[in-house]
Amino acid sequence: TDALNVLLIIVDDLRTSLGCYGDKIVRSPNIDQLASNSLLFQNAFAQQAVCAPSRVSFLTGRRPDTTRLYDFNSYWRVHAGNFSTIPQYFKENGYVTLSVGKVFHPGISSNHSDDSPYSWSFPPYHPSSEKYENTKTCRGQDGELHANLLCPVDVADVPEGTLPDKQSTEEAIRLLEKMKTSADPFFLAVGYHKPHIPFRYPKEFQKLYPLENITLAPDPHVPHGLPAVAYNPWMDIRQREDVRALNISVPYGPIPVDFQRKIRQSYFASVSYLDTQVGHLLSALDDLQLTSSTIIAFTSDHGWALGEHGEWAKYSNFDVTTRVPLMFYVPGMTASLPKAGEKLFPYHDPFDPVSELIEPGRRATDLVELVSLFPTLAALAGLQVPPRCPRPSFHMELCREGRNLLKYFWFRDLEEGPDLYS
Amino acid sequence: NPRELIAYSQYPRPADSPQWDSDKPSLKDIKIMGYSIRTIDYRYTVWVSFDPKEFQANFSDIHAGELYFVDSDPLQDHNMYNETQGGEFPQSSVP
Repeated sequence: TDALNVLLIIVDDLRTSLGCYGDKIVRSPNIDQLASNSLLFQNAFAQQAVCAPSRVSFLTGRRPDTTRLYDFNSYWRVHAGNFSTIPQYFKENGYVTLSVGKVFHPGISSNHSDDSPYSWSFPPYHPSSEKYENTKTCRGQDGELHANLLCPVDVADVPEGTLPDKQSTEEAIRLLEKMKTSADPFFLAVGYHKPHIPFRYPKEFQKLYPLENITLAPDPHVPHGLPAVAYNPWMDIRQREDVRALNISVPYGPIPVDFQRKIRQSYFASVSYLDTQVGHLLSALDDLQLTSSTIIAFTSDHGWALGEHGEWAKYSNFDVTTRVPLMFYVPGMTASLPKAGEKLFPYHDPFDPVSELIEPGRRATDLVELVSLFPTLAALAGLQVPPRCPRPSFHMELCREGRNLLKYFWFRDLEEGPDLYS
Repeated sequence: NPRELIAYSQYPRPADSPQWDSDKPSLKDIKIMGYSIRTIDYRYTVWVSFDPKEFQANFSDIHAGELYFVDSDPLQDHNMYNETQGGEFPQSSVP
C-alpha cells in the first residue's frame, strides 16, 4: 500500500538500436534485461524530433502546438501556459522529486533552471565534466586535440578524468542511497547525454564494433520522391572539425562511405557505453533493495538518422528520428516481485560473450506517443490521472493530450499471480 | 481497434528547400510545418504553410506531401503521395 517510487531514465538521441528492439548489431545487455522485466512498446513516437520541443512536450503532457515550442527559445510557462509537469505533479502528490543530468533541455526552454522550483524538490544536478563535451578533447590522427564528431577517448586523459554520464550515474546512486531511508517516495529522473553528439565515449567500446563489420544504412541515398522541404540537411554534424575537414557538399552530401561507417560505429559504441551506465544504476537499485518498490520508465527524446535516406541526426518526421524506445518496469505487474535477495537487474558487461540469451519481456505493438508518459506514469503510481485537455487548453494548468496506456498493463496471466501489485 | 490508433509528430521548416537553418529554425523563421500521422498501416505527412505569429497552420496550403505504406515500404523510401494526388488531409486525423 506504500506509494511506489519512480525512476525515469531519459536517454538523449537514442533510437531503437537496442537488442530488445531486434537490433542484431548493438550490444545492450542491461537495457535488454530491463526490457525482459518490463512492458515494452514497440511503436512509440516522439512528437517532434529535436531535444527541447520533445522534452517539454512529454514532460508537460502537451503537444508542441500547445507548448508552442518548436525551437529552443521560449519557456512554456511564459510563452504558452502555466502547464504542470510530470515531476511537479508527483511533487504535489508527496514525492521528493530529483533531477540528474539532462532531463529538461538546458537554457531558455526550461527557464535556465530545469524548471525549478516548480518541478524539483532540490536543485537539479549537472555533471561538472559536461562543460568539456564540445571542447577540443578528441585526439586526432595528427596527435592533436580537436572538437570532433567522432571522439573515442582515454578517460584518464580527459579533463577531470571522467565523463558526464559516469558522474550522473554516481550521483543518481548517491541519491538512491539517501532516499532509501526516506519516509517519502521519490521520483528520480536521470538524463543521460550519450549517444547525443559528439560521440565522446571510452575508446575501448569501439572494439565491440570492428569497422569491417559495420555496414552502411540499408537505404543510404536520398529517395527520389522525397520533397525538398522534408529533407534534413544535418547542418549540426557539419560543424564538427573532422566532418568539416571532409568538405562535404551542402545540402545533400554524401558523406564518404568509410566515414559513414565510422559514424555508425561510434553511435553504436556510444550506445553500449550508455548501456553500462544504465546497468550500474539498475544493479545499485537492486543492491539497495529498492527494485520491488520502484517503477522504472525508460525512454529517449527522439531517434537519430544513421544515414537512412542520405540523412544524419534528427530534425525530420521519418520513423528513424521519431521512433523511440519506451518501456516500463512495474514491480509485481510486469515482473514478479523479486524474492528476498533475488536480483532482477544484475550488471551485465557488454564485453562478455553474449551472456545467456535474455528472455524478451511483455510487448505492446500498438502505436503510442511520448505525450502519453504523463498520464501513464500517474496511473501506474496510483495517482489521479489528469483529465483530458479541452481544445484549446492554454488556460489549463493540469490536463493531458496523450492517452493513458494503463490498459496495456493488465495481463491475463497475472490475475491469479500471488504477487500482483494491486 | 489498433488500426484507429494514431501517433502524431511534426517538424518545422524555414523554407521549401534545404538551407543552413532547416534543421533548427527559430520560431520567427518558421514558414512551413510538417504534420505526420502514423497508423499501423501507413505514414502520411503534409508540409503546410505556418504563421509563427498566430501559431496557425494552413492545411489548405500544402507545399508537399509524403505517404509511405508500412508493409510494402517499411524504410520509407518510396513516397506514394503524388500517386494518390494527396487528397484532403483527413480532418478526423487532425491532432
